[in-house]
Amino acid sequence: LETFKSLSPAEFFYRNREIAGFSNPSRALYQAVRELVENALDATETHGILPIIRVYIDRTSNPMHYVVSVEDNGIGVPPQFVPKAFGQVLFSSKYKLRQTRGMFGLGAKMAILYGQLTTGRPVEIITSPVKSKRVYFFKLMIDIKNNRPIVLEKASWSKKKEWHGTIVTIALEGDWGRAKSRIIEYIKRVALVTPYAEILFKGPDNSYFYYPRVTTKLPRPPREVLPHPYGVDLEAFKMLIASTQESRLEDFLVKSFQGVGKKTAQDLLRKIGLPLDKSPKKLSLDEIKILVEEMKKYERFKPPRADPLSPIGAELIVLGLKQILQPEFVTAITRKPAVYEGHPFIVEVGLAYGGAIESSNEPILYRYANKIPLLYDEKSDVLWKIVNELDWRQYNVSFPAPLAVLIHICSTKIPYKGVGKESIADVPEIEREVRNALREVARKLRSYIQKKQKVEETYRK
Amino acid sequence: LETFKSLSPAEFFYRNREIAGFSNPSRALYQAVRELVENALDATETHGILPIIRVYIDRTSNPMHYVVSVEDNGIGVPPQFVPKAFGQVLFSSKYKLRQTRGMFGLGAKMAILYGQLTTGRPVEIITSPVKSKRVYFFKLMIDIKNNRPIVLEKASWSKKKEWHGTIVTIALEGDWGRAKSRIIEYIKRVALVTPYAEILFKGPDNSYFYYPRVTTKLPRPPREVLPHPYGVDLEAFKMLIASTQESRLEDFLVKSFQGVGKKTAQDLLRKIGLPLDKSPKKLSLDEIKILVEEMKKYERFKPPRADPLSPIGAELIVLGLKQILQPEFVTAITRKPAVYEGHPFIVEVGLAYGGAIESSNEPILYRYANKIPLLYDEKSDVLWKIVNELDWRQYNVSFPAPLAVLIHICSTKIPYKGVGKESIADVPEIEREVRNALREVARKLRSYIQKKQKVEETYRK
Ligand SMILES: Nc1ncnc2c1ncn2[C@@H]1O[C@H](COP(=O)(O)OP(=O)(O)OP(=O)(O)O)[C@@H](O)[C@H]1O
Ligand SMILES: Nc1ncnc2c1ncn2[C@@H]1O[C@H](COP(=O)(O)OP(=O)(O)OP(=O)(O)O)[C@@H](O)[C@H]1O
Ligand SMILES: [Mg+2]
Ligand SMILES: [Mg+2]
Repeated sequence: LETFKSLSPAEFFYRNREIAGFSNPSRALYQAVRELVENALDATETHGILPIIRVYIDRTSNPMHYVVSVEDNGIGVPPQFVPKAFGQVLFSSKYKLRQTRGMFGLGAKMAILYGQLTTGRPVEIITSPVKSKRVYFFKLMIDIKNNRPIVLEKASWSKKKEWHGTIVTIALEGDWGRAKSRIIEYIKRVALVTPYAEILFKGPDNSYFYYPRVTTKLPRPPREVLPHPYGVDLEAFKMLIASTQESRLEDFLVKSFQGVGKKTAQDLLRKIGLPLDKSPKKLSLDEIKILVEEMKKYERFKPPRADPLSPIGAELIVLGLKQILQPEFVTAITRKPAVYEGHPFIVEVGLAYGGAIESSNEPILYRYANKIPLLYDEKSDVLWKIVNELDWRQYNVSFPAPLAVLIHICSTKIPYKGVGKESIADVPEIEREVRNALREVARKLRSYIQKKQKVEETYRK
Repeated sequence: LETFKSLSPAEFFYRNREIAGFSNPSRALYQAVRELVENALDATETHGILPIIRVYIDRTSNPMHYVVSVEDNGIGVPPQFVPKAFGQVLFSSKYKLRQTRGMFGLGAKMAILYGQLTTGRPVEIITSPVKSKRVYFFKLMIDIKNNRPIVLEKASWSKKKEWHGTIVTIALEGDWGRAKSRIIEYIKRVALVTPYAEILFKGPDNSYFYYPRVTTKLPRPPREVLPHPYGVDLEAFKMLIASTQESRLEDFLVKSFQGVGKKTAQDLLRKIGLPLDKSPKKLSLDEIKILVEEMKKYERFKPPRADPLSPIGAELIVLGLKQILQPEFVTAITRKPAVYEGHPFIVEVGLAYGGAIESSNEPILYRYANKIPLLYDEKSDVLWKIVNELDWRQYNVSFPAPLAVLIHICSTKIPYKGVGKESIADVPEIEREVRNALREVARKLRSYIQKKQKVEETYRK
């Protein structure tokens, strides 16, 4: 006879932690570092603060245990939210339609959970919000069965100097020997696309990596937006109806979506034969289905706006590729925004060729999503599939060749394959847009190669 | 100013459904079929019932919508649990230490959720438990915000004939054109390792695939076990203490773990200096840490037992490989059980060479986990890494070569990389065991190739 039960989200992710990237001590150390660094960048850049980030990994008396500490000068965490922000799984300030690195409400908690189950030690949080006059200290553990924080200690004191930000310190089992090269590569690739950030990294072997700020020009911070009508599904639509204050269907459409003006709403509703002033909450399920179906095919919505998103920029991609690769040829483009399932997204592709790049049997691929470098699971990423399915000979490239490709996707939601954020799922609209962007830069490479060949031929004659 | 909120597990997986394999209509159709088929096999084989499984995919008036219906002769679902089993995310009868295909409490709900958000239609469940005199009918939807079922309709009637089992019918958006070959391959690979099951599949294009039962010999059903002491972490240990009825530490160890006899428990406790009769609930956190640390290094626990697990068996693997590949040479082994993080696991490897197998640049890999065929994300699977990192020339195989490898891992917990169950994470103990198993069968292949070469040389002379 079968016995049934439910699990709290904390117990679910504790039992299945390899799903969040915590599959072994080496991978866990990497994942803990990146979850904290990504939180630090979200707390600074997203809020118009030039990031200063310190990452310290120290040894402990136990050769398998390390202490990871990440400090930032960000907006801090309001003290009343600290316990849940760090002690309750699926609790977040990023459950919005805004481009941030974080999106699951899980990252910090997974690192803390892993520390707790391997060392038994609590996490220490020190934080001070921007406008606050006090600094707050917390020692926390997670009550896994019930998915809630256990506050072991808390304290606060008045600020002695002008400081705002957060320091998160976790003791956990790790494997620096195996994780070192990946962690260092991750930090380097973060610095490549955030030249306005100052990053200091110290490893447990006392190796230091320092990336100074090379520009004080911060990209415009991403903004929260309304969903775009393309691909909005039935359930999302029902949730918008449930939370709307609008009593007229026409106003509901204009206020709930981006890209829907008054005229467009009227045209769409007349097309389906729904009254402009009907109350959205009075729509029957069949009327909702017809409306959603029609919105999917409707051709006159304005395309999504680019300005709420925060791309790296073609200029910075070229600069970054030049710096790390010293290529003979480099080009980059930032595409206009497209949409998938109501989410606007921008694809950026950079391509570097020749020079100091070593020849290899396939292109070297640098993947980024919302400015996060993706280092694992390359071969199950849709981006790798696209780069390797391209017929490069059509662009005068025959392997082995010295070719590197950088692809960045930014969006209000990145369709990751897993909560460990390592590879991107096969979403048709994204696939199509990346393929077109790649062909665009590949054509530029081809012109360069052809010109160069012409010059060499003329020279030989 | 940041605003914080929490999500229910249903809303979390609704918003991030690509993480569960529902990333596009083609993939969703595949995933829905497999989630239901895996539930059907768990409901039969795990309970000593020879499986009879029917999978029907029908078209609807909407060219993008299909109806998927899976019927089994399994143990059924008790009516009081049907709403939660199919309407509450993270609700399951498989949250145990037992080898089953299901493990997350998510699969059926994801398929139902996807159907709901793409077609707006409820799932229909018909079920009758083995001992019941009645058949039960439910029409359900999922309240996503609150993670609970909405029962739209229910009914029951007395059984007219001897039937037990379950029929799950879901209407969802799909893409049969793109999904067809994968779905058919999946069904075929299921049949390969379940020759005691009768499986009928009907596609929306009225294509039929019928796999009759070829043996009535059911493998012994898997049994629930206690955790093995190796690699049990601090949190798991604390949960065992919280739920134990034992008042003496020695009895607690013997009763809570497999492989720990009375003498072993006494020896271990004396080694650390803990009293045999101390109450486990009175252990301090430091004492727990010392005990867990010591258990990890202790060498005298009995190894895990094989009989609670349910391998395919070397004989069946050889039979299956012969049937589908018609090779010249085939061998298979089932290894003794090993342990990772308290979970016993068994590795089985089959190897087929030559004959009708086409030559290719890398081995053809058939991956199975708890008898589930894994078709996607091959290149991010630890199994693919191991097969391709092996130096096959040491075994007289040089590519291109006609070589196929089948690897099956069965365990009380498969460390999947994602909740979509498509690839296996890098767990050191499993990696080591698979590598050794692969070398074992590769050596047999080498002897065969060497013998064959000798014969050919003698023949030429
Ligand atoms: N360094 C930090 N500064 C400010 N706020 C932070 C910081 N770290 C975490 N937070 C807050 O805690 C919340 C939870 O962080 P957590 O990493 O668990 O989830 P997330 O970042 O929202 O999503 P993800 O799981 O994708 O990382 C964040 O949403 C943010 O509000
Ligand atoms: N065909 C079936 N026959 C009997 N019980 C079933 C059937 N399908 C589902 N169930 C019951 O419903 C529960 C929930 O199924 P669901 O697929 O959502 O999760 P799971 O199988 O436990 O785990 P997973 O997410 O890994 O599939 C199962 O644990 C099982 O008890
Ligand atoms: Mg985060
Ligand atoms: Mg299931």
